[in-house]
Amino acid sequence: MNIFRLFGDLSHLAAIAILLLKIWKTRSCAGVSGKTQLLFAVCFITRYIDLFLHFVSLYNTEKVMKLIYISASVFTCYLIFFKFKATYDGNHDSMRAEFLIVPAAGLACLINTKFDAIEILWTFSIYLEAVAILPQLFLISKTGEAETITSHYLFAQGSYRALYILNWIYRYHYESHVDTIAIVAGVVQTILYCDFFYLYITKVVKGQKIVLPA
Amino acid sequence: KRILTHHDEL
Repeated sequence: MNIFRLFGDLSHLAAIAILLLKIWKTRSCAGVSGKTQLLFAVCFITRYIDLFLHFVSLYNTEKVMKLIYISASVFTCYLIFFKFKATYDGNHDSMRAEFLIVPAAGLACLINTKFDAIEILWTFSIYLEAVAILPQLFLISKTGEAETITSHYLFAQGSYRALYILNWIYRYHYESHVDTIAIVAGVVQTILYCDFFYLYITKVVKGQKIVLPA
Repeated sequence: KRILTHHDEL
């Protein structure tokens, strides 16, 4: 474990917590893409499938973190699609998730480290995570604005994988560790946030709201 | 460089 991965995981936890708090406190999921949250839930379940297969006692923080990610993302989907369904902005959350899932699944079958079920699921989860934020960014571009709290969520969510890139550079240099698939997907994922990062740094930090040119 | 098969990151 290095400082970059530690802060990356903390940033990821913060993002999940910020979103849950936003929905729970405002009792509304306006401005939140349910599809992106569904995709994240799928990512966690397919990536941490080993938790279900050979359940080992929660002997380390990693197992606990995996369970937190899975349960928090499923609970977030429950809030969006059931509890606060009336506030779900289905009209604007209109990006076809199939256009993200099918290519990720196909690519996972073509480009992977080992052609076995667990590895294919892990690879699918990595590819899907890289594009899972697209419905959320698409929704913001459709509505033309993002609530400040949602911007903080997106900043934490984008920072997590950006910090992982620093972690991979660190591990390449000090541990000769290379996980090419995770690195390439992580770079693509972070690039998708660049536009938002620019808006966040120039606007939200100054206390303004993000309003996209309609 | 060592390519990982098991994945030790979240």
